[in-house]
Amino acid sequence: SLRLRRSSEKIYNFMDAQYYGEISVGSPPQNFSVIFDTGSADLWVPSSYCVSQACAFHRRFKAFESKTFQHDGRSFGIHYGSGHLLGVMGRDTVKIGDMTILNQEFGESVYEPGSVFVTAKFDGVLGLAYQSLAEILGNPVFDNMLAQKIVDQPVFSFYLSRRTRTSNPQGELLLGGIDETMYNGSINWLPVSVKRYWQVEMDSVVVQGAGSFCPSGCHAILDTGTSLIGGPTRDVMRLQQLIGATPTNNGEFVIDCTRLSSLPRITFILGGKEYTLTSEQYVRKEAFGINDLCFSGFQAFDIISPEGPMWILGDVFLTEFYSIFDRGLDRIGLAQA
Amino acid sequence: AMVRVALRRVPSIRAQLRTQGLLEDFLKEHRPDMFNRRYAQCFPPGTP
Repeated sequence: SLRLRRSSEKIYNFMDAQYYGEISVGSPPQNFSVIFDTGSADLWVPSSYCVSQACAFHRRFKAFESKTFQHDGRSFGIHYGSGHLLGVMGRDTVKIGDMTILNQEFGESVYEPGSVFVTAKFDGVLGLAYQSLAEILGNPVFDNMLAQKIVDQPVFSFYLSRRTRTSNPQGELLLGGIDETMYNGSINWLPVSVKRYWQVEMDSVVVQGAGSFCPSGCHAILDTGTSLIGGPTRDVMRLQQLIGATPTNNGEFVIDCTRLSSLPRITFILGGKEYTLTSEQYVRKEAFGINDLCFSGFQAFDIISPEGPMWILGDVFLTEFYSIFDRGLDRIGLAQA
Repeated sequence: AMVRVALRRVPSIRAQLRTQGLLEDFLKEHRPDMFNRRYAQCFPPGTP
């Protein structure tokens, strides 16, 4: 039951995922758009046998058309609020760009519950966390890339742009290296504290002129599969007050867009280095009719872990800082994007 | 031995549901407390 519970948490969070890219599975290749998620470790795509409404809106894997497909025989389930995402496991060739990964374990979902995936713009998920987080037995994709010596360097890097209308690319994942054109200044390296998520120790979170949170240190996860910054309820509720955010019926927090210039800066201190977000960076503006709505980029997550209180640094943070995930030395690099 | 994967940014499912006026009903139907569970590896026994 712990395993099911663990994976259930992944699926819900995809409500906030925003960035996706293309991969292919099978021979000849069948294309899918997937979230490249550092907060999970499995690869799954919809199956051609999927009977759910959600699957009708997405590309589905046709195992019978792939010459390299190997049936696994095991099923997998991802518990999901009022239902389960159910699937079967298999192995096949996966291509990402020009790179070919052989015998990759992956899941084909045959039942996707509820309405979430009807709305999703992506077909599936490709997890980039450590193997200990994987639900599907076998190596996660990047582990297989390392085992098959497909990449020279055991690192991957994310550039995520928040200026989607004008920027090209809107984001970039570089597998096997670091793109020096995507950041300014030097890289600050942080050791991974627990090899499960991409988890590091955080020194503190400081609100300009109003005190700090986790003053004696806490842990943070860098997660490309979510958009917000999460933290313990007690801290985040106080943080929402300090930035003048008020709750909605949906558990979101809105801010008066005209007040943005007066809001404090918020600084995350990691490895002794300050990572500061201005209000323009931590507030999310979303068009709503003819107006913009401003949402707080912070969300309460109570995470009970052996390491104590945890924060989640999602896209709101990662759009400002180029991030490098180094499996060779088990460390995360951050630099000004 | 490197590959660049272009990423596209799209509105999140949450943003789309909100725009369509479906978010509140969705959250009622799908137990919002589940949102907080994603990262919890081991709730102590008896945790509500």
